[in-house]
Amino acid sequence: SVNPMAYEAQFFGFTPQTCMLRVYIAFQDYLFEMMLVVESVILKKLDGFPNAKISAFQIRKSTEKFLLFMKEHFDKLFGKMEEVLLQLVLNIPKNVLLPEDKVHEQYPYTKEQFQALQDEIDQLQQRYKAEASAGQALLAEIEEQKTVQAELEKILQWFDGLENICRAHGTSNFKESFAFLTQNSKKLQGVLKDVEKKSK
Amino acid sequence: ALDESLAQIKEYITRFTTECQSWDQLLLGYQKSAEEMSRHLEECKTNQGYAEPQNYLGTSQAKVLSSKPDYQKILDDQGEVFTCMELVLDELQQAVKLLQAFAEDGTQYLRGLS
Amino acid sequence: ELIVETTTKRKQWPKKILMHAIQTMKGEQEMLKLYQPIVTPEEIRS
Repeated sequence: SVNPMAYEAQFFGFTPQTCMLRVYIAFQDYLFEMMLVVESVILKKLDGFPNAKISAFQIRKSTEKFLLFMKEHFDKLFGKMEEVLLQLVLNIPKNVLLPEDKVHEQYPYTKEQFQALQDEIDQLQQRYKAEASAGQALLAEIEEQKTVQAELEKILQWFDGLENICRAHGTSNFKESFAFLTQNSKKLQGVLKDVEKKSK
Repeated sequence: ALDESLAQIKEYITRFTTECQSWDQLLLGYQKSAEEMSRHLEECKTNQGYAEPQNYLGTSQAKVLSSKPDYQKILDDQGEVFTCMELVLDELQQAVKLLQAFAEDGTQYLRGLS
Repeated sequence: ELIVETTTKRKQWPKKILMHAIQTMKGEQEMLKLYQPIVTPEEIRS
């Protein structure tokens, strides 16, 4: 089955398979290079034997045979090496968390829990705004109360003023003064009647 | 086995492509939120934070605010006091004028008699 | 390429997202601090 080795790719920045492939290609390129070098050395040595019955074409054929032989062995050995490297070196054990994922070790949040937190934050913000608005409303009411209080105090002052005027004119109690005035008027009425009678 | 591997590879390609797109969308979403928030903050600073008030229902002061008296009515009710005082003072003035007139009449009569 | 691209995003995008999320939250906090609801007192007729 295909194993993408994604966690390893997250750590290394490349997939282990790509790494092994590049190592393989490097080895292979080197092998081809070496074969060419070996072939050129043999061809050079062959120049020193003009009577040799071996042609350059045969050398080339042998080189190709040798290359095939080496490649087969190399492929077999590389296969084993790749297996070991992928399992033991370019591998992150199942129990290991990379540093960037450490946060998920102890506090795994579900989508619902995250949404619940978001909702709670939104609610708190709304409540804060509502409380701030209520505070401002209370301050506005205090201003209204001050206005009303000033008006009511004006009324009280008016009554005080009235009382002061009355007192200044010798009348502190309207009821008493009025009763006194009425009594005196009645007395005067009595006196006038008396005088009228005596005059007649 | 090859077909199976190919099918698996195709499935991985689809999954990883979708995941990539999801990551990009998520990042874009948060980026847009941050940009919008910056814009709102600038607007708010321009307005000096002034805003429409929220509903008071459910706040800690809801009871106090909902029991707000009618201050205008309290003041308007004082009008009755003034009306009453006007009537009283009018009556008082009339009564005193009457008594004054009586006093004058009486004085004149006695002067005449004398 | 796709595996590397996806896993790079798994590693790096959360940091960027966190940065934007923090910026958003700080903005929200500041906006709350600046929040000044206007409640005008009612006109009281004398």
